[in-house]
Amino acid sequence: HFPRHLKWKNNIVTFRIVNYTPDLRKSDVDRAIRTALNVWSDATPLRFKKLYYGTADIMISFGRKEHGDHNPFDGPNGLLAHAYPPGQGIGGDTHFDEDEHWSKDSSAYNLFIVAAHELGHALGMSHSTDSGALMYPIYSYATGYPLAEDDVKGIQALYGPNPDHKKIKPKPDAPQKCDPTLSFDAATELRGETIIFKDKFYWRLHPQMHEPELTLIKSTWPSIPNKVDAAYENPEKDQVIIFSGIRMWALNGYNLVEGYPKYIHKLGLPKSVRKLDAAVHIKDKGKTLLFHEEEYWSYDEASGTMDSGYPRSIENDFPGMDDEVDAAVYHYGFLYFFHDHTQYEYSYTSRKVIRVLRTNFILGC
Amino acid sequence: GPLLGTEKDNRLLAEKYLRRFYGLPVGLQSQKRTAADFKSKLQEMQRFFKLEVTGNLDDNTLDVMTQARCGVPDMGEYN
Repeated sequence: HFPRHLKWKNNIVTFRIVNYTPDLRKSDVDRAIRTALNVWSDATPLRFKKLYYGTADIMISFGRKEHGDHNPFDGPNGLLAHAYPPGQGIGGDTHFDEDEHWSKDSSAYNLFIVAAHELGHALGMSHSTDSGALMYPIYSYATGYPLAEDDVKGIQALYGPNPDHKKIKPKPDAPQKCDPTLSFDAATELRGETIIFKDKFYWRLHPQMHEPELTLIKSTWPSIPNKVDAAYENPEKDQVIIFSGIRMWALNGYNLVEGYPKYIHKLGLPKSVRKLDAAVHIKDKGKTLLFHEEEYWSYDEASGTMDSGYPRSIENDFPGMDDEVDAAVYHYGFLYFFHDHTQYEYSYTSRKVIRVLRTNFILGC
Repeated sequence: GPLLGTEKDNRLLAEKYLRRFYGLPVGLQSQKRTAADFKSKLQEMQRFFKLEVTGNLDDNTLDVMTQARCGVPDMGEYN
């Protein structure tokens, strides 16, 4: 919250859209603003009434550079918008930078997401340090319900919960890297970096970066699903394959490869496999290991076929390991398996577990 | 020694960012005081974004400073 916990005294708050951006149809702007307001009214007893003339509590406008409040915008990119906390006069007013290109999808800055964030300020919410929260100050594109637990707690601390909506499903908070119970969804290499997927987020680890960087999956790859089951890098093709359910996507660097998604069964997996648990590419052998429950398959990248004699038992072929795997990566002859909150360092050549560590050891914890 | 061109640009970008979002004081102050304020505001920013808190203008900190964001300050009274 802002200092002194500024809030509207009345649960009926008025708003007026003073002008419109030429980037979108008027009806799209109206819809984006109304949907953004509904995000907050779903969680609280607040109701929003639209005014067409006169002064409303929240005056919404588009402007560029100095636009009348001595708080100028900066041209394209950088600052996207700002809003004032509840109060008289300029209080609650919400301004969008007209020098940005506004869109209703992920092609440019999504007006709905920015509006939902700014209207949070107009209702009394300050910035959150949770990178998964709507009130985090940096823009990121995401789909689905935009409020995280932190946003819901914040707004309900000011206005209370919505008496009509007992069930709102906030998106999960950003995972805490040093949580001792942390487990991973998937892990892969990507051009010398390690990418670890967890819920709607991924960590990016670079040998020269002290701290892992946490980002929403959707803000980097808007078209891949929010939940990644398995992933691996094929450095020969310079591709990363992402698995989610029965589909897989190919990434070339940060770009999506055309022709995807494809069904995972194209790899030769039986139809009974509805999702993979983990995947890892063994560079020296040109093989990709695909893990599903207590078994795994070996896929030959050169011939594009599944090796015969599979599936085989994980427990039998990787002695010392658990019988299931959440994520796996391969570095210089060592396989790193992750299962629940445990990480196994497995020597591929001597066929034994060398070290057992906490899963989040890789995140510097 | 004197700052190189890029270093100077980065320093200016950081000063502008910290002034806008973290209330880095503007105006005439001693060089020593300015450097101390810059460091402490930079640390405040690094703490907020869960970066490594060094007080130095490293690449990760600059990355965050150049991302598209909301114009409302992260800390302090919003005037």
